[in-house]
Amino acid sequence: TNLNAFDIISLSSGFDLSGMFEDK
Amino acid sequence: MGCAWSSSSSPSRRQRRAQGYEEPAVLAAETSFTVSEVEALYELYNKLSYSIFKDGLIHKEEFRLALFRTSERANLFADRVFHLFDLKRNGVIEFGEFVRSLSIFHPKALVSDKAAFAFKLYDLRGTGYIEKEELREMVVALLDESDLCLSDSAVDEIVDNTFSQADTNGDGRLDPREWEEFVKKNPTSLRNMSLPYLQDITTTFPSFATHSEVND
Repeated sequence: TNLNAFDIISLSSGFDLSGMFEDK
Repeated sequence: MGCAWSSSSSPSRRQRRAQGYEEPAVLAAETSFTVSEVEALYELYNKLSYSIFKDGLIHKEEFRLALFRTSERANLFADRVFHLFDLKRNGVIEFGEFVRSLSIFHPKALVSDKAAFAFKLYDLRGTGYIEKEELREMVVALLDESDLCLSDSAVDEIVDNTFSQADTNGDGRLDPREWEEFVKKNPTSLRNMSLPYLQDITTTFPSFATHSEVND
């Protein structure tokens, strides 16, 4: 496979800080 | 923890200033944000920092709550981001730390700053290198988080292939220079380092921007 490991881990929800900007 | 109080020229503008509060003009001078954007971020910061502990400081549980809508969900990457935002390493994110760290996520921030931040994120053990075992650990963590299944051999192959591209001196670990070269060739690896919301922060939090007394 030619998948890049850093591309894979960059998909983590832990990096998705947009939740901070959304009303709960 | 105690809180200090300060007031602006008008008593009606009196606001509580939490420990670690820094003047927006100072933070704007050091970051990608304007003064009114820093003020808007203070509104966001206040919202987050009073969500559980009511002390004006962002604790890890409040950070998780903001990201995942639950304070219980542990996530390797979110915990790494929290750790790096916590520049003083005192277990909480103060306002100045919040603004300075978020600035790196601004779409217009320097790619070199984003790359340096990501390097620290991925250097799990703080050795100054991204080691193959750390990368493997992170891939496994992502797979666990996403319920995707890959065999151990497939994970090994992905990690080995990535290292064969990035580890140009072949010593089995990535140093900052190798990492910077790698992300130049693979910019999508930094996709998590840009947050489009930051370009419109005063629109996202218009109530504060409307009341701002500062002209940028």
